Amino acid sequence: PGDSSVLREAVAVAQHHDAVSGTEKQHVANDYARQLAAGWDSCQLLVANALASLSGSKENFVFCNALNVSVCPLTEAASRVSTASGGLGGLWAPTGANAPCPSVPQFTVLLYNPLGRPMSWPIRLPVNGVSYAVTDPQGQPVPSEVSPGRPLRPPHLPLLFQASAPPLGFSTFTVSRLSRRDPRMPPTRTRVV
Amino acid sequence: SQPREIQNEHVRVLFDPLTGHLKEIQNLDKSISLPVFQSFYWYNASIGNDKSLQASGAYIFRPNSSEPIPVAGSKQVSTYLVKNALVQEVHQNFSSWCSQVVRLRAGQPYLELEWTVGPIPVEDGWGKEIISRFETTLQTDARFYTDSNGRQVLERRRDYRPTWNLSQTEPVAGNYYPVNSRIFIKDKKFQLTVLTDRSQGGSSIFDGSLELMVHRRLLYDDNRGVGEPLAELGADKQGLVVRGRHLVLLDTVESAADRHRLLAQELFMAPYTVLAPGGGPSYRHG
Repeated sequence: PGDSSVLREAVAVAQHHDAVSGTEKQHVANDYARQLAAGWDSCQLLVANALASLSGSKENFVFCNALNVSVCPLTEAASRVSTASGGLGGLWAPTGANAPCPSVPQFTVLLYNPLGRPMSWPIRLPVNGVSYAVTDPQGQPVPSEVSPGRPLRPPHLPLLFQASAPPLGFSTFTVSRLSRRDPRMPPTRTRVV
Repeated sequence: SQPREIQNEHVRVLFDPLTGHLKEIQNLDKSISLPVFQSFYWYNASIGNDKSLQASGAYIFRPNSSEPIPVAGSKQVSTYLVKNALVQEVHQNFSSWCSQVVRLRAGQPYLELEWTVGPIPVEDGWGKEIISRFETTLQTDARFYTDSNGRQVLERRRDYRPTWNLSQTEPVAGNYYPVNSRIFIKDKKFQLTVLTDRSQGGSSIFDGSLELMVHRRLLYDDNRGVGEPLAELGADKQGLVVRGRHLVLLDTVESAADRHRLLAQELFMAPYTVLAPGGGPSYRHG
């Protein structure tokens, strides 16, 4: 069962002017963050259940909270040869840098759009393959690129593609890695100067 | 050799071939261009002086000089360019603790600056307040515009208050205002708007300029009740590293709002990405 009241409580506490403006002592700031993180976790369970019900398929939904610093165990693992490791029980896998993620040859990306108008949004996911095939909810191919990261940076390069989602709705995109011999493998077109 | 330019259908961005800094933004749809220099600086946080004992702290922003210090020092910015069908970006390295990606995605009519700042070094014993500053040729006549509390955009005038006669004692801090979603400067024809992905302090300290404070690390309490300096540490006990984005739009004054109003909503209520291994069993209702 998901529960949004934990986040509601945390946000209610964070109405205090200290939380809004950052004028609290450090240990208080840490506690605000702890409460908000606990609220996020239980809300993500709620969102996962809703997505399973709406999309009609059970999934280990993963919320990569550190995508802004290119950390997402699922997409980074999805490029390796799949091993025997099974998925995690239930609808929802814990997130976090060391979350055990099944190694799968492909993964799906769901984009939820909270605005009341159609939205196109750039997706940027850390991967360590060099080429992927992305298809949209209608099964149509979506242009994608694996952009070389900074020289001498860790091997996780960003996979880029433009995703669109309907008003107050979500779209599901399927991403699968192309082997070097795959005829769909486009020539690398990225220049780094 | 430093990269010269990146572009997409709507925008072209030129870089200074010698210093690697942003040099000009061109709106290709409207055939307008504006020289824009952008870089990172830091204000030296005051610890109190003969005029006032007030130190910079969690409640108070008070630099000890009106002149901020360039993060990159006199060095040029080291850069490299990435180009493919979906994105063109210039990675700029201002220092070991300050970098930025200037990004143009296919089809987007704005420039994205993804900045990463921290851990702010304080071994020199100075608290630092880091800003991203834009300098243009716009004749702004001491005016700039910020949305205070996200409700409405208010006109701000340097060293002036509409409701009382201000005798300015803090030439920088006295001109800083809350920015929740956007700050812009304009002249009679063009407007440069910067959208923020979080609340920041912002100002226009001299005509044609615009600045936003992206990070702070201080060493003294400001004696207003917290009882400790604003010096948040990360899990590694180093100063916090912060990453964020500024979206930069150049447009005519008449049509600037069309763009920034919708884009600010998208930034504030950004779509949410959820991932899954795929191929799970069907979900039976009930």
